[in-house]
Amino acid sequence: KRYTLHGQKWQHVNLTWSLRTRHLERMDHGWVRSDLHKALEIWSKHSKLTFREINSETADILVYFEKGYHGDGYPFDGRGQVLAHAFFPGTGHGGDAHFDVEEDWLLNGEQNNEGTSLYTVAAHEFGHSLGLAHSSVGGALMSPWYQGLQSDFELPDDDRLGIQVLYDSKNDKKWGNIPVYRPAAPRPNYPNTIPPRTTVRTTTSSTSTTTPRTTTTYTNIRTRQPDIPPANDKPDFCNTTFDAVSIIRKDLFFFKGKYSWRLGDKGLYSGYPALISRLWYNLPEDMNQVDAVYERQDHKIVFFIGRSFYVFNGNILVPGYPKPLTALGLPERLDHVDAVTVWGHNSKTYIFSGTEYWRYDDETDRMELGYPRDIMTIWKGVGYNLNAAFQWHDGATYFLKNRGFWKFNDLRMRVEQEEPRSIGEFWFNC
Amino acid sequence: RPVEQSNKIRSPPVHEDVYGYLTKFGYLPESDLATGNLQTVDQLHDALRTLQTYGNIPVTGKLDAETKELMRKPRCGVPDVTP
Repeated sequence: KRYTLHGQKWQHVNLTWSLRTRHLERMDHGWVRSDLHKALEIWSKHSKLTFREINSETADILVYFEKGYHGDGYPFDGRGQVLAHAFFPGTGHGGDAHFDVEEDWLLNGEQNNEGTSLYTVAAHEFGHSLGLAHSSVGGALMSPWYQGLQSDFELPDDDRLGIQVLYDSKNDKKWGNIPVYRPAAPRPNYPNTIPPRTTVRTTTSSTSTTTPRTTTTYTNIRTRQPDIPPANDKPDFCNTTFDAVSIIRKDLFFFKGKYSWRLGDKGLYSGYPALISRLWYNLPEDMNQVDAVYERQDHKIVFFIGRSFYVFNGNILVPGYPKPLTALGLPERLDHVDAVTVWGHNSKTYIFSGTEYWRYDDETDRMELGYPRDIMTIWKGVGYNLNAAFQWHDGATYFLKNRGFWKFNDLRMRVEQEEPRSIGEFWFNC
Repeated sequence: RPVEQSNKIRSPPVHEDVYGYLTKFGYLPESDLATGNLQTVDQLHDALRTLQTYGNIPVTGKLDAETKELMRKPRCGVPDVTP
């Protein structure tokens, strides 16, 4: 009595998924995508898996709503009994999940005993998409029978063990060269608990790769907690704008001046802000700020500073960099970049500066023709002269300017609300 | 519209539905069209026992009320017993 592995598994952990909207006239695509995203998070939370939504048939996991016979040899039966099915990892249908469009699907945690929770059923079906078959353990998510919506759902042990046999657990994560900061004691909750502002001194010679900036010798970040610079040095995240923001190795990094904050799934890591130079080596000594940062689809990390850009493999600067912005195909006249992000909608890289934006194709390494364009042409409601842009774990793109941000709705192609919301309140609990 | 029965209880499975259900979800081998549904009664009892184990209900090998109830429940379309 336990989970059952079905043999195949994905040979890569950074999976892509895409909702195909055939038969979806009656349902709100935004809520459907949100429920699917949350269902996938159940599995990524307990494994090395990551899921990125793209708008392409080439995604690893394609999600369809189908009716009756739909060409895969497993016809649906109308409302009741069979709710959905999914295919184990592999080519063709491999990984795909099909939902019976004739069911009465409840979205976004709606409660009513007549309908069926899409979130719950999707969580189960994605277990198949990842290589889990049914489990006979009572209460397991991979039990064949629908068990209703549990709002505070936590993955049962049987399912968690099954997925970790296939894709390890998150804690084993090898994060390239960036040291994963995991304090010995469980991290206290919260972003608004600022760690004590002490300086860390060592009597032994520093292992730091950069000469200490002050008479105090700091312990190198690679061996211990990030340095805690003297109080008067550090910016206060409740009282500042930000130069750049990006998701790097699944954590959310905010950059200001010479420092960065790092937010994980449980909030702000203690010991931050840390000097950027402690995580990314060989940035210019006289650097006052970074203009934009993003993690490429090949997981290299790109910093834009003035007229140059720097490509890092983990902490290490890739040989041959920095290069001028013109090497990307940006015009000579550009003296800086404001924001860069990969747009989940089409996996293209968008570069913003002033009132203009460009579209860059990471796969062909070329700036696309027909650019620059005015930001307002498609990014309705987003202002000019941005500070940052990034795609967050919920699949939406966020644009930051001054101390506010807009959440962009890919389907409506406009910001969710005209008035920007406070960055400090939303991300730092100010 | 007539009030739908709660939990979408479908009409109770009748004899061929039992074979259909057990075959569909992998408890009985696909019937061999050349020989038709010649599964033996023993095969049926074994299949019911496996289903009852999967569904965490008393394992009787018989098509009793709890088993019929289980077979009416909404579920995933992927077979439980995969070759």
